Amino acid sequence: VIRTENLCKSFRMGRLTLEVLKNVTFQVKKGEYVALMGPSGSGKSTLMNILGCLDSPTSGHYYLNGRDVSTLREKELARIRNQEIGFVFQTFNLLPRYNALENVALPLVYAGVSQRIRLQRAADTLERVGLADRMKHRPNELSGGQRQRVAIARALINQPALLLADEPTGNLDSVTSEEILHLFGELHKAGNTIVIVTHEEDVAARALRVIRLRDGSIESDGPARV
Amino acid sequence: VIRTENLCKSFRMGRLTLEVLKNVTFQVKKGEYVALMGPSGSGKSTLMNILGCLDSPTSGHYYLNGRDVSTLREKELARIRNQEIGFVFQTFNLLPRYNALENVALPLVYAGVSQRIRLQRAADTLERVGLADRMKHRPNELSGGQRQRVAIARALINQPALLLADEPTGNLDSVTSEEILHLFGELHKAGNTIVIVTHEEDVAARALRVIRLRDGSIESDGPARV
Ligand SMILES: Nc1ncnc2c1ncn2[C@@H]1O[C@H](COP(=O)(O)OP(=O)(O)OP(=O)(O)O)[C@@H](O)[C@H]1O
Ligand SMILES: Nc1ncnc2c1ncn2[C@@H]1O[C@H](COP(=O)(O)OP(=O)(O)OP(=O)(O)O)[C@@H](O)[C@H]1O
Ligand SMILES: [Mg+2]
Ligand SMILES: [Mg+2]
Repeated sequence: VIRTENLCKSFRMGRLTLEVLKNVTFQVKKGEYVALMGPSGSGKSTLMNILGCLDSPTSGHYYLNGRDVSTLREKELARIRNQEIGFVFQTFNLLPRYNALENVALPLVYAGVSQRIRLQRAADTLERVGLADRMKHRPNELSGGQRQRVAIARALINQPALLLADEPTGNLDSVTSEEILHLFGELHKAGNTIVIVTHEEDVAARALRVIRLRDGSIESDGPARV
Repeated sequence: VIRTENLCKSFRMGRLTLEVLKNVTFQVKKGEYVALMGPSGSGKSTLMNILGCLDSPTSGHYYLNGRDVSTLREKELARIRNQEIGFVFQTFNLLPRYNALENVALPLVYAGVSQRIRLQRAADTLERVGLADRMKHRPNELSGGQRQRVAIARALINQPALLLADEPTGNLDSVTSEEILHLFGELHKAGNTIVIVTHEEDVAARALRVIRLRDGSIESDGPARV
């Protein structure tokens, strides 16, 4: 479902060019569960943004379901981002003036779902991440781990074919993490594909394969150690 | 150095009152290293904000170095926040239009240190958290773990008598976490006091005592398991 070919990404800072991804080449088949690991600053979020069609590479190719993403128009990219991909951001990216329910329901607005059904599905999903009693809270009325779970619920609400989760348990205690990883496991059992960035070996152990980045290149790519 | 007495904190949401901290009473002596743990939403950040003089309780007392914080004027609170306390926020709270160096130097502006010395000390501190080559980057040009380290550097730059760190390693890989915890260990050896919120047992193991919150109350308070 994912195929990258010599993906490079660099940022210009004044006269300097910072190479952040260097010839990243790998594939993820439909239904795989992959952990992406590596030191802070190694390029994981940058790679995830490209996989999520939120950013484009400086050079190289990204094929999503066989299609070269650089050839797709913005309208099609928006449809893909909304209906095929669920993205949990490392910094959550919730809308501050909307409450948890409204934030989680947002992907369904684009999909043209009626308001009554949107709010019902958002409520169900929030319940599944343990936030049944926090639905009317806005982000600044939520704890760090609660905001993270709202971001997770928003990514899951469409039952996406591809879930991209950037450090989704970083602010969660172990019991709550288990609940979230269980939900991811269910999504995976339903045949969907998961790529999860994590710093924790025991979270990575839930995946079947670990890709490790170092300084923007793939250092290793193999089965998760059990 | 810290003494709380029946600390209560509640939030009003429309006609509901949400009790978030309930009769929290404990002491921390000078030079202690305490881990504060508990499930997501249990009140840790809310308690930390009160300890850091950033918020006041709904009822109860907080004595910092023997002085009832509720009796202090804003000018004195600002001086304490700036010169006696270092605070690492769960959400970093960096200034987006300033680069890493400027963000880290900020506490020294208030302390009246000259610009040349401020920037020198900020550079040294950034080097100690492994960000020597990221000093001119602004927050949106940094990875999640790099932003976290800038927030840590800003809290450490004054060598504060009291360090309050809210999940400071949540976005860091294990090698980088070790480096940060080593720095905290050095601050502690120099006689300073540390309270660190963490979800990770091995981070808590570096502290000498663990206070666990559940639903806003202290569930347990005892030595860290080694
Ligand atoms: N807009 C930008 N301009 C310049 N450099 C950038 C920019 N965005 C990211 N970087 C740099 O790119 C590198 C990779 O960033 P990225 O966010 O992908 O790291 P990461 O692996 O997700 O790290 P972490 O584990 O800390 O979240 C970092 O060194 C960062 O400083
Ligand atoms: N401004 C607010 N209005 C209403 N409720 C709030 C507000 N701020 C926090 N809360 C609630 O207070 C509770 C405690 O929040 P707090 O941020 O202290 O939790 P925490 O222990 O730090 O959690 P986490 O581990 O997820 O960071 C949460 O249930 C949260 O929903
Ligand atoms: Mg990242
Ligand atoms: Mg918190």
